[in-house]
Amino acid sequence: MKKVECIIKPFKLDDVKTALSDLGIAGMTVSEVRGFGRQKGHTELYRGAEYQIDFIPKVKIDLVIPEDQVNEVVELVQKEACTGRIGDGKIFVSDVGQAVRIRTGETGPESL
Amino acid sequence: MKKVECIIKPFKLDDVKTALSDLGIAGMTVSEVRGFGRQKGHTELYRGAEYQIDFIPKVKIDLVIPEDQVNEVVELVQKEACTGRIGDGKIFVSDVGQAVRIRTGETGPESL
Amino acid sequence: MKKVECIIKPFKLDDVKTALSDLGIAGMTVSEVRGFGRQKGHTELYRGAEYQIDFIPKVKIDLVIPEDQVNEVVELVQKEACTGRIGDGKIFVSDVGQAVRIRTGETGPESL
Amino acid sequence: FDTVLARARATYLGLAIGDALGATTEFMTPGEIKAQFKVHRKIIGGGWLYLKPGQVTDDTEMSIALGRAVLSSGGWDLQGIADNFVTWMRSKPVDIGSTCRRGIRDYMLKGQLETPYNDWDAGNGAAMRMAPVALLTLGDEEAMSRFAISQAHLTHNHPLSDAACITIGRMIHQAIGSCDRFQLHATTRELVAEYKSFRFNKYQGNASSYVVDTLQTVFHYFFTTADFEECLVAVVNQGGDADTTGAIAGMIAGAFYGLDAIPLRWLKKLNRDVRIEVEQQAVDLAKLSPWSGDP
Ligand SMILES: Nc1ncnc2c1ncn2[C@@H]1O[C@H](COP(=O)(O)OP(=O)(O)O)[C@@H](O)[C@H]1O
Ligand SMILES: Nc1ncnc2c1ncn2[C@@H]1O[C@H](COP(=O)(O)OP(=O)(O)O)[C@@H](O)[C@H]1O
Ligand SMILES: Nc1ncnc2c1ncn2[C@@H]1O[C@H](COP(=O)(O)OP(=O)(O)O)[C@@H](O)[C@H]1O
Ligand SMILES: [Mg+2]
Ligand SMILES: [Mg+2]
Repeated sequence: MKKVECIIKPFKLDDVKTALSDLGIAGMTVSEVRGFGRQKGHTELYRGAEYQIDFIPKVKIDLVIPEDQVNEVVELVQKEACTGRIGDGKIFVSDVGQAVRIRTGETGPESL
Repeated sequence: MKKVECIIKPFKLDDVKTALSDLGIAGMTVSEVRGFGRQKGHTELYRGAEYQIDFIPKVKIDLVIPEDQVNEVVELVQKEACTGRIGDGKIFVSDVGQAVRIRTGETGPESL
Repeated sequence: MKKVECIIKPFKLDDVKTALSDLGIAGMTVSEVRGFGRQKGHTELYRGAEYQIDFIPKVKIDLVIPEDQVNEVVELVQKEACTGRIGDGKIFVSDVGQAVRIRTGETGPESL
Repeated sequence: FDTVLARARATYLGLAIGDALGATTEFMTPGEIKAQFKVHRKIIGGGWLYLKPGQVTDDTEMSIALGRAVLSSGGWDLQGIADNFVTWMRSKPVDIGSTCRRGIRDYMLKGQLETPYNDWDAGNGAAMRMAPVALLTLGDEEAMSRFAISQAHLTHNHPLSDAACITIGRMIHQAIGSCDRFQLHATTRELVAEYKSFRFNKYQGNASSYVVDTLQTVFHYFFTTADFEECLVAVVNQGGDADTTGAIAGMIAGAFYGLDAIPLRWLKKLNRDVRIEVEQQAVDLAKLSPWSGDP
């Protein structure tokens, strides 16, 4: 099994979720994170001085899927989350050795 | 070493922490995440129309432990976090190559 | 490629980011987490009784970097984030099999 | 043959009504149901899926998808059924079981029409789809058994699930053929003889989605009640996988007690489009079956 970790612009979450559900994928875990990179934060006025906010809010999607579906999922997320502007984000794929569905104790790809 | 990543119902956090501490495990890192899956969010009324919230708050526990404790920890978390109702969550186990305790520079399982 | 996951005291974020940028590393993803470990939370007064908050706010930095930079980065983060007091945090290194820059579709270390 | 058509409609309506009624109490325990409803006997929606009153779930929707494929091909068409399952999955249904979802995805991604054997496949997701299979094959038990297994293996490959599907099919055939309840009981005893775990004479109250628990619940309440309404109310108040135990009890009780035994208040509450479609499918499927006498 593989974990596909996608860091994307927050407004892209719905598009990505919809595209994944067309692939029959509805389970995932999402968190709000702060991105630092080449994309610059906006400036804010604070007590009369302009400050550059140096991080950008991003959303991180963690999806654990069977190994044979990785290429298709990575391609789909990249296509949906892309705007062509700096800061679109990253996709990282890593290995998952074991998985368990807490409700039933099922293990392996059947637990996903 | 292995990372055991547990996505559980928020009210189960204390039960799981207590059970882990009985195994002598007190160190872990916890974050709040949003879960998507079969479990439905509740509906909210907004400007006279009913909307289904499509995510469910979950809590994610990240625990890095020595490899030989994995089976026992996975079994314990599954047992404690289980309610038998949809949405109980998942446990994912993956490999950790190096670990460092920042305070002392110690590395390997002694740093956990 | 490797993922270097650093759990540090929140006030150390700027020092760590500055030191990393001196190494030419500007891209990372940061999240707020709760740490449990040997460091005790402060006590709060609530309805006349003192309660121990049992977690400590931490910041988690996720950095994906080429494998040959790992030792240097781990050493740098450990040095910058260290105060010598309990609760300084941990660094965990794990494997990343694939990486993609969403904006361009670039893969591998060039996407980082 | 008109009696057959009426009982066919009662079978399919029983499935939809049991699904809609039981969905309210799905995943609840008998104690929780008692505390909240005293006795749950109205179609009111709600439940863990936040349903509208009369709305059905995957039990009925997958059956409808199966029936549509068979009817548009004029006969058994496994690939057509699989395609319809994919279309249904992508229509964002209110619920999909995890085992069903996996099987449908594997067909969508690799064209797989039979999922490999799996210890974890002893759920009731295939058994709940037996109504259209039984109606298509009235008069031909051998065809019913073959089709039952072939549609089951799209998502569930396990001997307990296979045996459950065939037994449900046989009971629907016998009930539509106006057998008596001793005959139906004898059919359940044949299942128990083959797989002892299905024994239900000392019912323990387990009503989970494990196909053994599901059928024990259905059989226990079917044989200890005297009409369609009493049977379904008893089953759904046991909670657990209540929409599916309700749906399966509804199929068998519908076939056995007939249309007139279905409470009018439940018929009226059932979603109108669903009601029209299942009644039409029931008639069209029965007319395709050997019993219709059509050449
Ligand atoms: N090396 C890295 N490790 C982890 N996350 C990163 C890394 N580099 C960038 N990111 C994440 O990707 C986001 C986009 O990166 P950025 O450099 O702004 O744009 P782009 O990927 O379009 O070149 C950042 O906001 C951050 O969340
Ligand atoms: N493929 C997946 N990858 C990562 N997290 C997942 C995945 N599937 C489910 N989850 C997480 O597990 C939680 C429970 O999943 P759900 O489908 O609602 O119930 P259950 O696990 O009981 O079948 C979700 O809210 C989500 O946080
Ligand atoms: N086994 C572990 N797995 C994951 N995170 C851990 C683990 N142990 C500790 N942590 C994280 O490291 C932080 C510091 O740990 P603590 O035991 O308080 O101090 P120290 O590392 O200085 O001995 C904790 O607040 C928690 O966020
Ligand atoms: Mg259902
Ligand atoms: Mg059900």
